Amino acid sequence: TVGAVAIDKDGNLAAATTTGGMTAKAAGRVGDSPLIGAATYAENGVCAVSATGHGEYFIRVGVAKTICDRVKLAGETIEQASETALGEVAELGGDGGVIVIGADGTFAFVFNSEGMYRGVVDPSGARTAIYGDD
Amino acid sequence: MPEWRLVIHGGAGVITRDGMSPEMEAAYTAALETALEAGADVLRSGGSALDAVEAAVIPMEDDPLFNAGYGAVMTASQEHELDASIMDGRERNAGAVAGVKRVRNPVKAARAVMERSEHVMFSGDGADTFAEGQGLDMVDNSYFYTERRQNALERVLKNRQRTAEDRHG
Repeated sequence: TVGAVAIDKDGNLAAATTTGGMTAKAAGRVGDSPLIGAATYAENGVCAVSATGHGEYFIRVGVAKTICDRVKLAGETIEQASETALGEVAELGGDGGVIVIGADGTFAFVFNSEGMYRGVVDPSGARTAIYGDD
Repeated sequence: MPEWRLVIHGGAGVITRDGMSPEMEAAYTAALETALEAGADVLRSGGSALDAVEAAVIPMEDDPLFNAGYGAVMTASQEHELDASIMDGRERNAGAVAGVKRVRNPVKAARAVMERSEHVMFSGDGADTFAEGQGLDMVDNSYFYTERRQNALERVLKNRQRTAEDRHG
């Protein structure tokens, strides 16, 4: 899976996620990538999320929408909301991660897998990371 | 608050220093930087967040290092089935495609569903047909083939067992 979230000069948020899955997956198996609310969600004034991981668990938790709702309704930070949602994924037996941008432009990488290919860029420059302890 | 910002991921999983050569690490880093720059170029020039996320995803769909588009994992039926979704936070408009086999860049198809139909998701042959009708680049399913993914498929089918490394987000 790959994905991106962004905030533009006007404060608009957007998210995109594409493909993913496991080798030799059953034909017709659909993971979380195309499911709005599981892997992808964006709402101005709240946050934008793209997820990657064991899709069935992300679908069952509704990870992306859960994160945005916890930010919107419970007033949690994007990190708190992401950790809660991924905690639910872990409780069910899944792993993976999310990238999130908040309405104020703050961002978070949150994952419970060993690593996640990831990066961020803004006017101050670009940074990338791969491993969990990067 | 930053003037603009873009964040990307290229998948999560069993990614450790022990399992990564310096050459592979450099290749992934370069690919991530390419994707970041593609999206940053949009935002730097005043473009929308929506255009930026699409621009950032396309290079990763075109790079066989990632499990998306060209180089995506194969199904047990030895085909490639691709999915994508996109969402615009302004009006919570969204589009998605599932199980497409001929759209070169599924994220473009997802955006076409969002902007050029009254629907949110198309799947299977209907999604391919819709994308073709919208003038998107179409390819034979074999376009997505890479030797690396073929070898992984053969190993899994032979052993009838997936390792953690066979899950790619």
